[in-house]
Amino acid sequence: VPVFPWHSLVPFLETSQSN
Amino acid sequence: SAPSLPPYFTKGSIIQLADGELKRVEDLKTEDFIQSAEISSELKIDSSTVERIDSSHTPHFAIIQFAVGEHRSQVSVEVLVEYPFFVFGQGWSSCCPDRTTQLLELPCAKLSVGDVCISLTLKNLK
Repeated sequence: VPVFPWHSLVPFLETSQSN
Repeated sequence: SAPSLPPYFTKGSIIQLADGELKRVEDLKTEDFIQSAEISSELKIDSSTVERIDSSHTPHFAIIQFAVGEHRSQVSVEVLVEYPFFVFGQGWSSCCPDRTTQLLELPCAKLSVGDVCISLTLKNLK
């Protein structure tokens, strides 16, 4: 059964991705 | 191929918290993320407030504008309407909760303007 780390579930929304 | 959601959002997926505890994705609580970030040496929790939700020209996608972190940086992301975000004190929420539950069997609320979502940033980000 795969186990996924907690931090894969929530996004990085830092300004580096700002539009 | 059609865009799809990552497998870890599917009900029953096993998630490991920073302290090693294992939980099912549908059982996660706000505290789990906060405590995991406190334990993590690299990651910090950011609050990202939903400011706008617009439909996208791409079918089945939406454009969500967030105000991210202390500086409320404006960030827009284009996501599948069923993509779940974790809202503080509320749990998984998406633009189209029925679709999220239909596809992932994950209980899901409606994401709305004003919801504060959990996002991550690097602790040593200057």
